[in-house]
Amino acid sequence: MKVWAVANQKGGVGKTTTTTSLAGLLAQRGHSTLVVDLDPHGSLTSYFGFDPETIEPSAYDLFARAAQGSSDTIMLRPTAVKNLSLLPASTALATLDRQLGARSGMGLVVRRALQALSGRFEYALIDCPPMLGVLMVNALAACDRLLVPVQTEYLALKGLERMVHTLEMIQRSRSQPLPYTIVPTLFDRRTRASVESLEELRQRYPAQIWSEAIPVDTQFRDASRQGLPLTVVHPWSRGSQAYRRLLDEVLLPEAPA
Amino acid sequence: MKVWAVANQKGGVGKTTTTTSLAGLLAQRGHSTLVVDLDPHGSLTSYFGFDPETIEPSAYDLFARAAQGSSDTIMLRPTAVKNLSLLPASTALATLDRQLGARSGMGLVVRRALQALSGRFEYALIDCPPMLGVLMVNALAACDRLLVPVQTEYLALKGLERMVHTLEMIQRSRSQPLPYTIVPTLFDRRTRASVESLEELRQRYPAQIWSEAIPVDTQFRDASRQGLPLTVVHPWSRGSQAYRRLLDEVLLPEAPA
Ligand SMILES: Nc1ncnc2c1ncn2[C@@H]1O[C@H](COP(=O)(O)OP(=O)(O)OP(=O)(O)O)[C@@H](O)[C@H]1O
Ligand SMILES: Nc1ncnc2c1ncn2[C@@H]1O[C@H](COP(=O)(O)OP(=O)(O)OP(=O)(O)O)[C@@H](O)[C@H]1O
Ligand SMILES: [Mg+2]
Ligand SMILES: [Mg+2]
Repeated sequence: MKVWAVANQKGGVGKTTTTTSLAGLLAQRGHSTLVVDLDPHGSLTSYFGFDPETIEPSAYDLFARAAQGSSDTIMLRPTAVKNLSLLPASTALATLDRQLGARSGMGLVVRRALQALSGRFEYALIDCPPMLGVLMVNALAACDRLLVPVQTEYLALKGLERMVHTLEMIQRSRSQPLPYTIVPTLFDRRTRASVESLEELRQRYPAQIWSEAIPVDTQFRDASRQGLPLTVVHPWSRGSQAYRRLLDEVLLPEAPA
Repeated sequence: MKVWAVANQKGGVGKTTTTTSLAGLLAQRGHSTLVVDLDPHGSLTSYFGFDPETIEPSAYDLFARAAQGSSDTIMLRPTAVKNLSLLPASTALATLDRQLGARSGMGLVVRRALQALSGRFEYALIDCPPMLGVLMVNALAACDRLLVPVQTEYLALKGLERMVHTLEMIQRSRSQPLPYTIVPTLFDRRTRASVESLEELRQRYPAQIWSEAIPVDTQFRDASRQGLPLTVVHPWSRGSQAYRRLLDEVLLPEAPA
């Protein structure tokens, strides 16, 4: 099973949108796919029609059980998309950092849980919260590839430096280097600030950045209202076509780090 | 001194943009104004040209000193806008939840610090991270009014229910009820999903919602590139005009809760 994480400490850059779009495409292509919601806010869980305030069990239970030393089977939920299952988030995840505190050994909970599931799925995509904490650390330890959506605007560029520093820190504690792809999102070619930010991103991160950008597409909001990935609801929209090209590049065997 | 917090657990809804726009307007109207960055990602701090990775002292030091029992004076930074000062964030804030753990009494650190500053400023606006944790709890305990930006799209509506539940929990532990205003943002009248979400918001929260909405305005990105509030760079843009009307409503003496 290939495990991809979608992360960025900046909020609202398109992490959940990237997760639903790529997972939607993989499922539509017949690959059995799991999406994992590690965001206490539960956007991915809400997206597929579940309530993160009340859902049980959830990703929270992985940690609760690990703290007690047991690791039963995890309950996954079906989604409205064939070949696509969900490991939901609960709002209780927000208490983890405080509860676990400086306790060691809780960085590999998600990795172990996904290893136990690896026979059932070909791909697992992890949606991360916009915060560096135990949940993001777990996602970075569990994945073998990372996607970093970055909004093409100035503040997001500043924020990306922080994400890259975090990655450099994480790389030191991994045996294999973690390949990551920077995915420019919410690109609006009519806005000077958007065009200039994209150029700056390309200059600063030439080896990691995807060669294109996901354009602003008002149909994403429509898709989230229907609780289906854009690629299922509007397969030929600008957004779907862009995510299809991104997926093709990420799937290349020799895909650059 | 009036203290307003700008919070929403959902990322990318316009919290930092609302903080810079309202604070910019207050400063331009001659009110001495402080902006406080409690987001470990430091968008507000970066916005005004400082680096949250290296800046010292910062809001983090308020907590570090409180944990040691001392509370010296806090260092504020000037911004490029007359009458506007900044209490910056440092990325070290991200470690607070883990470090403080279940330790009690750390919910009033920001409130006490702002009380010590109340003679120097007429308004203090607190920008919050997109996560329910010790930082947001501090902001909600320190403020006498709350603004909740909500993007006019479906997922953000689901997320707002969570924010409102959080507020209901907080209200129980406050002596005075906390008045809050829901501010619809990133409104795009050309998109059905945006128009329908706004209608739904108005139906669900008639007493708390602002009567208008902040429109999508590409000039916000331009302003953030220049490190100045939109209201300073493009005072007659659609975004600035909308924030001016919001400010006028929030300043009304009998402003609804
Ligand atoms: N390419 C796009 N075009 C138009 N809207 C988009 C696009 N990508 C994302 N959006 C919209 O932007 C908003 C933020 O996206 P999303 O929730 O995926 O970001 P996020 O990084 O997951 O946010 P958070 O930090 O809260 O987890 C959503 O309303 C989404 O519908
Ligand atoms: N009315 C608007 N029109 C157009 N763009 C906007 C508007 N409001 C905010 N933005 C843009 O949307 C992005 C997100 O806004 P902002 O960073 O203020 O959100 P936030 O809620 O503070 O995010 P975070 O959760 O990361 O703290 C920024 O690029 C900002 O420039
Ligand atoms: Mg998300
Ligand atoms: Mg912000």
